Amino acid sequence: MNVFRLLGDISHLLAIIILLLKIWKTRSCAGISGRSQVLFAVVYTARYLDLFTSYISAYNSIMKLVFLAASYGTIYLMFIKFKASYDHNHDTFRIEFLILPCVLLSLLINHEFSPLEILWTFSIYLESVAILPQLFMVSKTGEAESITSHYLFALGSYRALYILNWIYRYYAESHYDVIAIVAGIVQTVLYCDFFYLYITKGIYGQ
Amino acid sequence: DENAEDHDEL
Repeated sequence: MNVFRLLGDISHLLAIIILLLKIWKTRSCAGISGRSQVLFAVVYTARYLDLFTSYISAYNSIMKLVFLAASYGTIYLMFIKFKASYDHNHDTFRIEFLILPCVLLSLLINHEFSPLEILWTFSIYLESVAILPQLFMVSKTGEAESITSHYLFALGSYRALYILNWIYRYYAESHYDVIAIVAGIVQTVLYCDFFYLYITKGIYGQ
Repeated sequence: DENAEDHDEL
C-alpha cells in the first residue's frame, strides 16, 4: 500500500458516498445514468468474486464489500425507491456496445484462461468504459448538477491516482500488470474533457 | 513479473 493507492481508494469511496448521499438527500436520481450504475455493479460483481477464493487483507475485503453494497444500494435507490425520478429518456447509451467487446477482449487478452481470471479481466475492461453512458447523458442534457460533477471528479480521480500507484509500484516493487495499466489509462483519458470543464468552471466561476 | 492470480488492488 502506498499513498497514491490509498488516495485513489479514498477518492473512489468518496465518489460512491457522494452519489448515495445526493440521491438520498434530494430523494431523486435525476441526471444519473442508471446504465452506468448497472455496469459498475457488473464490474464489482465480476471482479470481487475472489472474495471467496483469496484473502489479501482485512482492508481489501472490507473495501470490496463496501463497493459491492454501495453499488447495489445505488441500484436499489435508482430503480426501486426513487424510480419516478429516474431520467430514462436521456439515458439511452447502448450498453451492449460496451459489454460485448469487453467480453470478447477478455477472452482474447488475459493473464490466464481460467473463469475467475477472465471475469477479473472483463471487469477491468468494462470498468474503463462504464462511465460512458453517464458522460453521454451529461453531454446530451448539456449540464450536470454540481453534485453530479463532484461525483464524476472523484470517480475519475481514482483511476488517475491509480496510475501514479502503478508507476510507484513499477519502480519500488518491480510489480506491474499491463492489463490494469492500459485499461486504467483508457479510463482516465475518457474523463479528460470532463476534468478540463470541471477545473475551468470551478476556478472561473459559474 | 506479472501475477495472474494475485490481484491485490481494488
